Amino acid sequence: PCIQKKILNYFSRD
Amino acid sequence: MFEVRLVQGSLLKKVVEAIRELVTDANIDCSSTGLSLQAMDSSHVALIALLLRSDGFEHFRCDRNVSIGMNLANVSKILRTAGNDDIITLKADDDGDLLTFMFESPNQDRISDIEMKLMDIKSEHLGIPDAEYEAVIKMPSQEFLRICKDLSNIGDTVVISVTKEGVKFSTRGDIGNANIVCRQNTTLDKPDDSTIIQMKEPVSLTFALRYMNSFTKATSLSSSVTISMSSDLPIVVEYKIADMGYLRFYLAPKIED
Repeated sequence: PCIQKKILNYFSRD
Repeated sequence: MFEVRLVQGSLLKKVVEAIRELVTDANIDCSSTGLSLQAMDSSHVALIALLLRSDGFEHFRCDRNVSIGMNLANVSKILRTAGNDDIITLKADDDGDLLTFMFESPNQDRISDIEMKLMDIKSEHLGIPDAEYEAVIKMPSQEFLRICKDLSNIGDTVVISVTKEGVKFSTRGDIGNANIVCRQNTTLDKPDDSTIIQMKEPVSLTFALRYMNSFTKATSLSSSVTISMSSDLPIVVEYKIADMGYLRFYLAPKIED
């Protein structure tokens, strides 16, 4: 039931 | 010219062992500030951030900012030939494609040098904003290692919940459920054994235990670990590197579908 979020959902590309 | 000398060479060995499971190839960015590394795991779920400040090195020369691209499995093979008490020097020429490792035994009776071919790695650099976390837990790193290892016998994910009662690590699996609660415990004569919980808001997040277990490969770097959580941010698992910097692991949470 849980989906794994990606780190790119939280941190922006420089 | 890039040349740095680290008296406590074992720190470099420990750092590489701590990250090589998650990251295959990485750039070490060298500047007058020190050495830093930022890398994502291949699934883009976890981010590693390493800082080794220049003042922690006995000698630190970096004439211009350079990125040194390396395969961490190869670095690990090379560092395994260094003794735990060895002094490690890293050297590279400007525009060169080799990094030289020099290992000196403490009494200088054995000196080895190994040249490693460098790689051209295109890596994405992510901006990590400064954040005020809702809950920050400082606990013995051995205790965190044990919790992650024990819970992996039962389930694949861990729910970390911080309330004013303490921090609860929970998992569930086919054979049943498990909960481990750690309460604040300030041992004044042994601060390294303390568990300190700072909480602004209760927070509860779910993470893959496979990644948490991988982060605990850094346990030997520090007697304590700091875990920072906010409801809408990746968790930060930080191991301080004595007087030099830190190794931080960011992990995106799992959320309800």
